[in-house]
Amino acid sequence: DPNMKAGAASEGVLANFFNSLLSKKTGSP
Amino acid sequence: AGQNSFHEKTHEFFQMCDVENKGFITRRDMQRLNGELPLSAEELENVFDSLDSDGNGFLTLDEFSSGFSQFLFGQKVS
Repeated sequence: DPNMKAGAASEGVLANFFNSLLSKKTGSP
Repeated sequence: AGQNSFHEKTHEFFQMCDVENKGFITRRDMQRLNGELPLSAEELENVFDSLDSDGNGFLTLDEFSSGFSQFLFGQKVS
């Protein structure tokens, strides 16, 4: 099931992505 | 108030990806973030696939926002 694979892989990567956006936003004055 | 700032942030992040202000994000837009975010091209591809819930190759603000809220509030749909 390709959906399952995508879902399993995505959670950490998504968190990573949004964390990066958040720190990019606050990290550069 | 919390709802408001959530929408603001969502919009802000959306526009960081949608630099041309098209109203949607494509795979190419996502790959452009490769140099700006500490994520590999493959990871960005992965992010795009998981956010693009209808799989049409365009990431709308709605899709983006639901992914973001999943991340923020940890709502898992299983």
